[in-house]
Amino acid sequence: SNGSSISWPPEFHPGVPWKGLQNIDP
Amino acid sequence: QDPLTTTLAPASPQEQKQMLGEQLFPLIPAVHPTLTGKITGMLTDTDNSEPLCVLETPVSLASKADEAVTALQEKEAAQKAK
Repeated sequence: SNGSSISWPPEFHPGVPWKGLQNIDP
Repeated sequence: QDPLTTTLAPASPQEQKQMLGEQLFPLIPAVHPTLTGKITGMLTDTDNSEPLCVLETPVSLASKADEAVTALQEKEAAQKAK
């Protein structure tokens, strides 16, 4: 699990496909 | 006759979020020079009506960005307390 490195809220980057909450490891 | 709404209509939900994020991102630094990606992410990750409202009304943008920053700060404080 990499939940400690990626946390809510997901960060938006222009030009990078947005995955929303899918970016977050539950 | 909102061009953005018209553009969003045929797009998939994920494409709609992407378009809204791309529109919001350059506006955020005007109200909060830091945390642009996070604030955009928070606003984008809500129901589409919210980022659409923010895009249409600058007053709403400042208000929502403030809410987002407050929520982030509370989350950071909670994490530090652990």
